[in-house]
Amino acid sequence: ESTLSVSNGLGMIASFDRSTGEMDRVLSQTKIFGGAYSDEVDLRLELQWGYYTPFNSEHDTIPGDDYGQSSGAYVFRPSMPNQPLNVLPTCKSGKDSTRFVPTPLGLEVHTFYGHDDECWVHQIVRVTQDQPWIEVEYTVGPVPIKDGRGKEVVSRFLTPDIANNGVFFTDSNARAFLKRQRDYRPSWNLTTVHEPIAGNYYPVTAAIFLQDENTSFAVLTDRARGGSSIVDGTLEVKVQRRTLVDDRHGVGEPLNETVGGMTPYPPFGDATRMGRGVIVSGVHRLMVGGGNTGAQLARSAMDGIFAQPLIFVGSAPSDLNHTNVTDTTLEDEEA
Amino acid sequence: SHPFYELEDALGVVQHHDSITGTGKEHVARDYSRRVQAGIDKATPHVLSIILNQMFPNRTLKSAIDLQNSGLQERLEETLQYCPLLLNESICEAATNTVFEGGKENMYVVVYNPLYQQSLQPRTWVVRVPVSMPGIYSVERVDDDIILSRDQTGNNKQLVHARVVNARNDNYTTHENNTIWQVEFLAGPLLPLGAVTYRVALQQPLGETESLNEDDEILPNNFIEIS
Repeated sequence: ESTLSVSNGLGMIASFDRSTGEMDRVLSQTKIFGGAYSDEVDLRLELQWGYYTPFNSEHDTIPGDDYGQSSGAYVFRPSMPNQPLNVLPTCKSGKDSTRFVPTPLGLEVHTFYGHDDECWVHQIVRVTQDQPWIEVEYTVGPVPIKDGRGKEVVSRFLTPDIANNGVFFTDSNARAFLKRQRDYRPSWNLTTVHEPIAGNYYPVTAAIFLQDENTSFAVLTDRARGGSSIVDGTLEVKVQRRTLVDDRHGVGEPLNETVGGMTPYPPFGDATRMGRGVIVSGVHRLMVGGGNTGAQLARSAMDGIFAQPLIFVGSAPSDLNHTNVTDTTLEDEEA
Repeated sequence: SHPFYELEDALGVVQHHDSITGTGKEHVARDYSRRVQAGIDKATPHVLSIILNQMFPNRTLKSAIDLQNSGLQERLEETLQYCPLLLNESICEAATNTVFEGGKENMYVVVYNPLYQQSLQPRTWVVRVPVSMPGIYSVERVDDDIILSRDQTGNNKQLVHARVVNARNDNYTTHENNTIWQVEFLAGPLLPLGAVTYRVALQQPLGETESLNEDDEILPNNFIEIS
């Protein structure tokens, strides 16, 4: 009774905890040729939201260290080198922190995250008929900064059953997938790791995945991201950054847009009203498969995510749909 | 002078890392999107004409059926428009301006697949379009059967509840309050560089209260609930 499981009709079943709305596992049988199914993969999967506080040279610099390199457009640097992710708790938006919403094609599970009931992350997990992935649509922001700290917002995927031993894969401009090994450089001998988090973040433009000989898990992004596997059995992708101090490499201001959301130009909003911060929306698509199939999973969907269908809409009087042409019209026309 | 030049030029400019990662100043970010939008606006009429020619290949008026079609073709040439339907805005005038009341008008949704390679699975895509009023809508695929649509026994007709969703990014939405009605259906299979056309018609208007709202716990019947 405690879980609700839904299928997409293609052999993938996602289970959610009824009381919290949290996802807890995915069963997946990939349909192979001839309609048969591959053996079933049963993967525990939990979605987390959190943030790293960015290095702020005005108060994080160690006395005497004048090399206060703040986090910013050109640098990702958490305020402490091995700062654990500040995990966001769920919070109540309206009467509850989670909602199961049936849709004509499937199910949406809405969950809200934030502090002291200021919900600033809204996550919609969708399982949809005939779609080979689990869709995670998120709206993040305005990122609160009243605690005087910036925040670099991360979506983390926990797959404790996958023993990836510090190895994960990210795409190189949607072409080759490159093997990444935590705290390791293929081209030189990395002996001292100064930044165990920032030093293990890599560019992701289409997908990031981890795998072992039994199971693979891929996250397909809809735009360029930074991503990593900081802890074995997890993947994370950074979705939004808000810093309070300039990194002194660029345009002389921190990543702290406060015009957020509202266009300050009439007619949408008056120029005097400054927003509380940028709001971003995006979609991650999660795919689960058998052992060492991460690249195959990602490739099967990433071109379609890049080149999404174009939608055109028009209208016409409904009587135009049905031919009410009489023979005379026909004769006239032929005449 | 090519209709795609301005879009290509804008996409060249947005290769800058500030545009890809959003680390530029806000007004710079908006300038990037302004340039891309200007390129899209320039390219759209050209794409539309390709789509319409695909929907109504030039035919001589050899039959009454084509006569009916020419009316539909003219009307869609006037009203068909590209609807970006992005995550952060719910804009599609052609959809929200369709007069469904009293069955006066129907909406046509053309889904164009820009992928040129055939994927393993037949490609389907979830389409979510805003509509102007709550109700139960029929969604019927009519692409190359537009001519014969009057014969359709409706076997490819889906009935869909319009549901209320929060409008994205309340700056742009033209809706007074923050919610919109949305029709959602599965389009496809989509062939490479192919287009499919659906007709959306209001079957049964519903009052705002009796429509399927977000809190209903009933699961759609196409889902199996596995204990």
